[in-house]
Amino acid sequence: SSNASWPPEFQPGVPWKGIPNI
Amino acid sequence: QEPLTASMLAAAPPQEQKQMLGERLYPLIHAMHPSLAGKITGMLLEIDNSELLLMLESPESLHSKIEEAVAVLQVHQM
Repeated sequence: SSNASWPPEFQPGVPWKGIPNI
Repeated sequence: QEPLTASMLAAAPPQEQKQMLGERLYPLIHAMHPSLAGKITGMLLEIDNSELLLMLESPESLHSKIEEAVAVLQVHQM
């Protein structure tokens, strides 16, 4: 089974909740 | 819309930088893959900002990255 929440979905106009640059 | 530059990005906080890149990438990706655009953009945002900037300047490399991401997504979703 796979991790269905990956990758986080980008939506225009919605603040990005993914990882920032390391 | 003026092109996004490294100095514009550097002036923003890290989370905001990804947002700025995502806002530029999303319409380009949406034109190719409307149903997967959000997921593909999310995947590509895991790439280094400097590389993402180069991709925005080079449609050819962006397109090949998008196709790569679609292939990964399709395997992932199986």
